[in-house]
Amino acid sequence: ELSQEQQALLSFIVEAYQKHRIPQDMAKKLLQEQFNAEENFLLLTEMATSHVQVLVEFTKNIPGFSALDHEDQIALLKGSAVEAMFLRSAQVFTRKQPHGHTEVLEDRIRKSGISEEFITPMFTFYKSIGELQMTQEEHALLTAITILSPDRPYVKGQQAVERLQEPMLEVLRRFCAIQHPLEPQHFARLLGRLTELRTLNHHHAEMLTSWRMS
Amino acid sequence: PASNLGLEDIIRKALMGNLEE
Repeated sequence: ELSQEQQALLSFIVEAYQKHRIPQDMAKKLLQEQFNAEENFLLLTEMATSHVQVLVEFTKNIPGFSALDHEDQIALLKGSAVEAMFLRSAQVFTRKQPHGHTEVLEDRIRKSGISEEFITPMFTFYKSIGELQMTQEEHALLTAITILSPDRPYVKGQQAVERLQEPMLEVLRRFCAIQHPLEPQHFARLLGRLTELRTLNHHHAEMLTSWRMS
Repeated sequence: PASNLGLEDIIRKALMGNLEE
């Protein structure tokens, strides 16, 4: 079972995660089918910016984060923004959408000028997240755990970050055991997705370069 | 890397609470 304190932490994180999301009117724009390459580029850039702003607002709610060294806060966010973005996007592609929406979104991404070698791993990742049928709680916790990775470049106070990350990992571990009693490997699988995210993150800078050139 | 300059800027602004900018 979750202790009272852990339950409170979980509720708090989930509420913050649900509250801080991309503005709906921007998300709606994505579904308008009329777009040329330039509009597409601008919209995806705007979305990415909004993603980061929302991520920062969510992160400010993580207990203890604001007490970390200010430059460490930036290093953590900078190191995790891309991974958190992929995690959030994965939700869009795995949630049941009204008919045709997923196809429009996928088409928009495929026509964005990003080369196929980067697109394929991205959709493979979305698929592997979809297979886990993650709950909102798992998404919120996994995002918080990703942000609180002590081994990001330029983080000085690694132990302070670890002290914030560990309770999140423990809540996620227990939550998985409660929700998936017949799947003892579920927690390990979730953590495995973090490794996949690292790979996507690693290729992201390369992807940006190729996109800009295109 | 240059590709990260924009990102850091957005993060710093958002951390300071200047979301409107």
